[in-house]
Amino acid sequence: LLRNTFHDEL
Amino acid sequence: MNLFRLMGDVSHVLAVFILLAKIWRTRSAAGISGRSQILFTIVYLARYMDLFFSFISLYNTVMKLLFISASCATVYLIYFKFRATYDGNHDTFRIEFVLVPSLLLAFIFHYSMSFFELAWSFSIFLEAVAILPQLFMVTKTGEAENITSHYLFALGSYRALYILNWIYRYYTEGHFDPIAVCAGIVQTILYCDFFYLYVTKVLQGRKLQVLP
Repeated sequence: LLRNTFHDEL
Repeated sequence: MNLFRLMGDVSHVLAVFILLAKIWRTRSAAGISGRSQILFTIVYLARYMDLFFSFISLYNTVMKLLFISASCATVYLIYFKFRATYDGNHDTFRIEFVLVPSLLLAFIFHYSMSFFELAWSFSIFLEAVAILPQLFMVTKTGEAENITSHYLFALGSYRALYILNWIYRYYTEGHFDPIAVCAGIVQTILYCDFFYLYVTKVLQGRKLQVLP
């Protein structure tokens, strides 16, 4: 899956 | 940050405080599912572990601390301070039926095989179904106090607003998070039945009665 491991949402 | 996400977070904070205030003021946990609150505490602990080493913004950090502390405080009030008023006979949903599938899904769908990413996915999937014990309890008791209905409405609205936030972010910055979006849609769908009852009953000033 898309590798957006930067979680800026709560 | 956009208005949808901000309204979503405000709705979420509102839900958390409605519940805490209700239990604290009435000194009673009647009608509240302690099991759902335990699941929410697990959700926040699993998702906000990065609190201690990835600083995103003061807002982000404050909100994470608030959700963790408020959910722990709620569990404490239900199972310790006002334990005598906890309605264990109607709060019987087997939470392992949501914990295990969430864990399995986290091992299938995640963004990286790191502990924190698995914990994050687990918390996303778990949050989608964390309200089930509470909804189950409302159907078992056949009704919900008005204040509990307001709590559920605010809690359901939070993720519904997040869906609008994801649509907005997709079109403005191309941001797309399939795990959060899919789980968020499932989570919001679970509230639809309740939303219908809330709008047709509670907003007309009547008590929320789940037809037996």
